Amino acid sequence: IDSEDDLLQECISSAMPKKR
Amino acid sequence: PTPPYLKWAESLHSLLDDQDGIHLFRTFLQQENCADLLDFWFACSGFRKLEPNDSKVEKRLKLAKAIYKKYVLDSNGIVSRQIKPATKSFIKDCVLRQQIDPAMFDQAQMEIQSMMEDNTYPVFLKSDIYLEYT
Repeated sequence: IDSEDDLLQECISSAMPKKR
Repeated sequence: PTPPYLKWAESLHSLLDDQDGIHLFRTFLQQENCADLLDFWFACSGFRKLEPNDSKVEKRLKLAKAIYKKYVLDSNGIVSRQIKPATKSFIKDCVLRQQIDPAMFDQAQMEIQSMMEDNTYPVFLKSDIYLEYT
């Protein structure tokens, strides 16, 4: 089970642009 | 071609569209103790991108609660202080009623974005950290 922090971090990362 | 760091000065979106730009802006915000503004902005985008189909309902609810708890609920937090009371009530209501909608953080994200566009972003463009980078 993901902790809330892991879930948040995953969510934030998913919105970031991928490498140029 | 225009170097990336010059593009960053065109708009907040140009800055947030570039990994190095995000990294530098976040370092600046950390110095100002307001990196949560940026994390919240990306958390809202990430939440909106979750497809109802490829993500379990419980996961979306858990994530909505986590975003609410970390950024909206704490009335001393930088994000909470910049979001209008009506917007906070709306989010609280969605979480309490478990009415999880992909757009439930959109208004709050817009308010934080406007605040960054009017305030932290122009200050960043004049900051030592940006000028040294360029």
